Amino acid sequence: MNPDITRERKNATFDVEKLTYILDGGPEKTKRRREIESLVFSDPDFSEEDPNFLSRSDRYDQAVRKSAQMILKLREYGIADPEEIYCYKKMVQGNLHEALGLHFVMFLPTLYSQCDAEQARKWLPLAESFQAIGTYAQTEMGHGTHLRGLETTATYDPATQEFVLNSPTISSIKWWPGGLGKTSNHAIVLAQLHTLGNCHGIHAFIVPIRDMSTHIPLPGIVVGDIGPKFGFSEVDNGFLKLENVRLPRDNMLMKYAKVEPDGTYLKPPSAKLTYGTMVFIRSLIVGESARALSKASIIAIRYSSVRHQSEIRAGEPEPQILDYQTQQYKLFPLLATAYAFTFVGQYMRETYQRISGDISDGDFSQLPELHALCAGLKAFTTWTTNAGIEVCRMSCGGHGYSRSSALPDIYVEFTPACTYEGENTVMMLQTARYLLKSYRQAKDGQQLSGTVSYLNDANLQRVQPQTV
Amino acid sequence: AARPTVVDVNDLSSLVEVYKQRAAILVEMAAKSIQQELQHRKCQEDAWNNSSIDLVRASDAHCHYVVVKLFTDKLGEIGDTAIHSVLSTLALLYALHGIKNNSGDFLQAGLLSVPQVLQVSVRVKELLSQLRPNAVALVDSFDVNDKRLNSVLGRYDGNVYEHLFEWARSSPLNATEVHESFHKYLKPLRSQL
Repeated sequence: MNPDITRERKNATFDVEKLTYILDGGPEKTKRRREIESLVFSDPDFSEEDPNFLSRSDRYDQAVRKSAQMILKLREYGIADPEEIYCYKKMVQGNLHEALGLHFVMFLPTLYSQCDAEQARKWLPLAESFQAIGTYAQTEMGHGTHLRGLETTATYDPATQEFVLNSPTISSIKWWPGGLGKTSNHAIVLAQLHTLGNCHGIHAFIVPIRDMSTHIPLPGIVVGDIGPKFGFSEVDNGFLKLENVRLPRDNMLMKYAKVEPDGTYLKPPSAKLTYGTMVFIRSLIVGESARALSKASIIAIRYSSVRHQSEIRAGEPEPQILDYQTQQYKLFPLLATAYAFTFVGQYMRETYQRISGDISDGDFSQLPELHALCAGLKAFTTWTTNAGIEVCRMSCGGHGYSRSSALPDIYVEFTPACTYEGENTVMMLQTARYLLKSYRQAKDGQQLSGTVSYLNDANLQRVQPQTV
Repeated sequence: AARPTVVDVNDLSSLVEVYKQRAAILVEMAAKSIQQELQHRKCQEDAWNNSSIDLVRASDAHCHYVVVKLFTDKLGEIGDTAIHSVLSTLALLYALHGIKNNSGDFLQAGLLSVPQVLQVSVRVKELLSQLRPNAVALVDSFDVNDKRLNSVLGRYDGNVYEHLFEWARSSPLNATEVHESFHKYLKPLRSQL
């Protein structure tokens, strides 16, 4: 053990283990997390080549091997709790992402939340047994956050009771979804629904894209990997071009909106329901921000405690870098932010669970606020974290540029969070829409609740912009 | 300008209040920007677009307030005195550092005076020194296993340089002492010069 870091630990004024319990949400959770960690770290099946020394194809190959192992072992150990599955996966992945990620985080949750009873009976067993390996194809080459701009069409043909899915333009090609290029054999595709001559906006369809036994792309399906990116080397982010692909009517997810056999369209109770999966993901992203910033802080602060450079008093031995005020000013506010985001992540998870329970009971009243809060906090935390990881990396001098530090990986694997699941500026504007609506309600004398209740504050009239 | 709210820079609930008011005022300023655009006969959509910088700032301030508030609320759940103390220091640093980075908002809104902003800067430095002894213990508390962190610099044992050298030696480029390119290109090059 390095003597500097040993001395640092002796200086602590609190019980580290107790604080770990608070961060995990209690001693039982810490104990269980460590059990899961040891399951992974002591398992020779998860030993791997250092990805830094592999080609892209080998990295993808190694990642799929580990994912397949992980799925078998989750069953073997009987780990079924979503949080524990999430924890297990994080241990297997380390700082990287995996090709099957979206199957767990988007495909399955969407089937659970958007299939009607009959569809659930058909699709859930296939998806849970990995016969159907799925992804979530929303983003297009030319369209992302603005869902209403998506061009992919799903046109209902009452004569055959089928939908015809098509990519009408080059910019409508589905682009980016993780696991789409080489891994998945199904995709939940978001498309503009057309029936009886009317367009009813974005709806979700289950689209088979590869043969379930040969894995060869199906007729009318042009699918592949979009090529190397800044990071995410383990993920086959893919493209999907649909050439008038015909689907049975019951491949449209119909828990809420429906299309009758004759083509009649039945509206969903809330337009925001398709947003349900995104709200879930965004509440998770807040926790991801906390984890990424925590890891970067751990690396930068531990290294700053063992690294000696320059001198504070002439002639004295080189001090630890952490004794310089400028280094503290770079790292300690980020450490505080990592703690802040950890607690916000805990709050978001609890709030999402509470409100999604209400939604299942038919109470949508808090969905607008949750949607706005998730959007804003996703943007706020990822922007701050993105910048913070880079500060931590540069605080490690030249070695922060070595991949052995893990800081380049932590950065390139995290930074997409500022654009995926809603580009941050658009997210902030979505939150602003809710804030302005609440502001006007407050001005009209309505009593607000939740995180915007401060807009009822009588002092609001204090600031009057001066006419120039 | 409004009368500066009395802010105790050592009191987190007072700081939550000042973040709340900053957010409220920025929301109001965004609303008034839209109003002014409409008064200049702009349509609703253009008024919105021409106010979007203010709108983003208002949302950012709202989120910042929510984060400061949730951090402060969390402290109320911590029973252990020593942990409560160190987390309070972190929360105070987070809130004051945010004020320092956005002091223009607080000054412009009349929530803080210039002397108060200067006081915040002094307080931030004090908090850095206060946290220094606990820095490593605070990152240890995240309890991220070395195998998961996968970082030579962030190793729990702090033995960075030995493992940095070992990692470099294992790079495939070092699999042979002489890389094949020497015989393929450099040696022939010499014979032609």
